[in-house]
Amino acid sequence: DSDDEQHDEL
Amino acid sequence: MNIFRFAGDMTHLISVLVLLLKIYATKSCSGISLKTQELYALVFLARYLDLFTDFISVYNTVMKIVFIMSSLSIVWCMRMHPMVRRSYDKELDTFRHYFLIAGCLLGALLVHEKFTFQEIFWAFSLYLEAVAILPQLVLLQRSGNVDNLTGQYVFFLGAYRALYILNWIYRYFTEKHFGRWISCISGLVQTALYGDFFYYYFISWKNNAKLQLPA
Repeated sequence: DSDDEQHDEL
Repeated sequence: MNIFRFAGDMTHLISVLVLLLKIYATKSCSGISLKTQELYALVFLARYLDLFTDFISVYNTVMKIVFIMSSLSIVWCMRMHPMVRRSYDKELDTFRHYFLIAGCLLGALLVHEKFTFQEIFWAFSLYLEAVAILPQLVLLQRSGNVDNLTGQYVFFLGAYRALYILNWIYRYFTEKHFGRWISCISGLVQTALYGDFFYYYFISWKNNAKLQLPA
């Protein structure tokens, strides 16, 4: 899902 | 978001605040490597290219802005502030950090998640962050005695990445397809580089003595 694409970590 | 990652972000924020405190309170940057600060500014600029394109959360955006602004202001202070720049250990801070930048850029071109501009700069920022502390560790060994705030700064900086490793382990077991190997491996290397510093920091804390790194 998109979460894996986006780097949600700082 | 999990507790390890939140604790890691807070520890990272504390390390930056400790450094800002040291520079503003003592109007001195002795013992601080300008090269490490420049590398960190580069790490944040390369990693947060998506600051205006991908909105993840208010927390994420605010923290990105805080890290970019603080790292740039520290570099500005150490280069331009009349009082602070005088205390910079120019002759001790001689690590050739341009080789680190070139090496990480080459590494990012070879190993990345996707061959896109943003992904290559993201991988570059992770590799560079892993080695960015080297000029600082070399400077600490050369300058011998480490003042408290500088020691705390490096300690929190190392602790934040160690907490992130716990975060990656937690996410690996709780999310079905969590495969950020670039982050994990860079993070492990980064934390390992602090190994000897952590050891001497713990010894000095145990003996309640001043932190002394072997030359």
